[in-house]
Amino acid sequence: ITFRKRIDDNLLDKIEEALITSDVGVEIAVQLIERLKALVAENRLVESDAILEALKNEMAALFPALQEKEGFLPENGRVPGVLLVVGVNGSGKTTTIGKLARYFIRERGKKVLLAACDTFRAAAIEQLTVWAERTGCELIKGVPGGDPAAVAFDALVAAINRGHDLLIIDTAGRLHTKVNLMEELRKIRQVLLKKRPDLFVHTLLVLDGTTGQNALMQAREFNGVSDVSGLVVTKLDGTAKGGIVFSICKDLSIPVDFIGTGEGPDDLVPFSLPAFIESFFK
Amino acid sequence: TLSDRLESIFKTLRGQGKITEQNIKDSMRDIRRALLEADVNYKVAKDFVQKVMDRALGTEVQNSITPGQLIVKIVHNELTALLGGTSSEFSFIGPAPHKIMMVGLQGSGKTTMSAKLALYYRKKGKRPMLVAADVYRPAAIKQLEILGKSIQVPVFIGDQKNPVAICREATGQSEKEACDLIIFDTAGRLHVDAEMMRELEKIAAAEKPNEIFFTADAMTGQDAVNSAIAFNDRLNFTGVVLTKLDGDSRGGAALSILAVTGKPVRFAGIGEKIDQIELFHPDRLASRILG
Ligand SMILES: Nc1nc2c(ncn2[C@@H]2O[C@H](COP(=O)(O)OP(=O)(O)OP(=O)(O)O)[C@@H](O)[C@H]2O)c(=O)[nH]1
Ligand SMILES: Nc1nc2c(ncn2[C@@H]2O[C@H](COP(=O)(O)OP(=O)(O)OP(=O)(O)O)[C@@H](O)[C@H]2O)c(=O)[nH]1
Ligand SMILES: [Mg+2]
Ligand SMILES: [Mg+2]
Repeated sequence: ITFRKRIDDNLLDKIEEALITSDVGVEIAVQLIERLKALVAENRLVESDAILEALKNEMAALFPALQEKEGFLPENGRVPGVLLVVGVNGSGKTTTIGKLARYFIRERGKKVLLAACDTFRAAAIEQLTVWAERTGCELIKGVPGGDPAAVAFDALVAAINRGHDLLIIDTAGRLHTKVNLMEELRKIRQVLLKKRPDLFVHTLLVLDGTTGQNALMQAREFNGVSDVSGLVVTKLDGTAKGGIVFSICKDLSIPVDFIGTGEGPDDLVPFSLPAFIESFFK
Repeated sequence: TLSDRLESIFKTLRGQGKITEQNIKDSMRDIRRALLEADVNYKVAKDFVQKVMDRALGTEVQNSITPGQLIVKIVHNELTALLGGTSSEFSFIGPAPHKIMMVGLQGSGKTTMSAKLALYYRKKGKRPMLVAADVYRPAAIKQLEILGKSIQVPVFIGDQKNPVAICREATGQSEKEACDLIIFDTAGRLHVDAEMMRELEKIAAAEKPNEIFFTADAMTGQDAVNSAIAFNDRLNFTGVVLTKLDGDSRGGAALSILAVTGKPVRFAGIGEKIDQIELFHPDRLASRILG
């Protein structure tokens, strides 16, 4: 977008369009436009060239919680740490786990164990098995159709006994509207915490970057049953912007931990708020 | 709901006197907002609301006892018409074997939908064959193999690493097996991946499928128009299938895709099980978009 004119309604309309087509949502787009109007009224924003910078600053100022403040993992030796990976069907959970394994093994020198707790979908276990082989880590699995909570329990026991730093649990995709499936997820988490009450469980909600306003519904429901600690937004190597994270941050204060930028094991980028905001206006 | 919102607005307005043209124009803001909240694309929503406004200004809205309800009725009718009118069974043209090619972004539901279509047509007396042309995703071929086995539909697995060659080989094999419907499952891909889009063009050119179904996730947001336009420009797809409609996303992406490509939505995926597919119902989606 080029802003070589004065700040008028036409310019603000263009900005509104840019925001809404990034899936930021009407409410937040309106909120940001109101902030810009206030700055103009206070004479703190005069040049149209300055409006883009002002907008970026407002986005960063309104959502500081998007950037994870504490460390992503327990660094005080509280092992094993558990990453419980959840989300709706097809969002990129299994692939993200492969990338996380690569990241933690290669970049952070951790000993990682994977758990194949999607016992429902065709070839889900086979798919995760390929990722375990690719990244060089062990995998705990059950039988197709088995109880995911039982596999999770076995995996935690294995992680404790074998001295793993990190246990990453793959779960079946599930729509947040399916009450029984959401209860199954609650049970998986409870089983882990029952085995070890002081267990560090970081629940990662994997969101497809192309998702629209429904992402907020997803975040609320998954948060309700599994206390979401962070988001991974996938498929941002396409043309989608992932603007839905702003509403989720505003409503639930959940940060974004990583973004997915492709289908290979190295296509995972730790989240950076300035870089993310920059990408909106490319 | 939009209906409630408009009703309460017009109730207040009527209390202040006659409904004016300006009142009707102002109510378009609420309609546009409802569409955007339902994930309808920004430009599509703008054009659509303009159409509705022209309709509303030309009718009895101003004299109606329930102007809000009447406007919503106009919106619903316009939406339903845009989405395809009455849902219609479509049939294959020309002699068998007929071919369906599934295309779309990653994770949209192509593999599952391929199996669903195979079962749907098997129940209708066809002899389908599934073709595993995704050589990239780990265990994708295994996934289709397991699904095919569960519905007693043969799955062609080439020994080639090249999807174009696999599809060629499958078509040859289908003649031997007397299959009259071939369903090609392809790998998910980004519309901005030139090489992968080229691969689809090659498969389509070689196989000349009767139907190319763009598979879209019902929860897709504003980006739906970008991928739909790109896939349509490259492949001129013949239809759209909308998946994961068993969730609570409003489904505005479907309107966006229809508006920018003009291609009809044929089927709806309404669950994870292989029998959870139905013909697309435009009026049902219209109600869903309006909330
Ligand atoms: N381009 C791109 N594709 C991705 C990304 N992450 C995942 N994918 C692709 O998205 C598709 C779905 O990924 P999966 O990992 O199977 O998703 P899932 O959430 O585990 O799916 P279910 O278990 O069926 O719910 C695959 O084709 C992946 O390669 C990403 O960041 N970019
Ligand atoms: N609830 C629900 N889930 C669905 C529906 N259609 C597909 N799924 C699920 O969505 C996920 C992705 O489906 P796939 O068939 O693997 O998607 P795909 O397009 O083949 O994925 P790629 O090949 O990686 O691009 C799986 O978990 C499916 O079970 C549907 O209509 N409803
Ligand atoms: Mg998975
Ligand atoms: Mg597939």
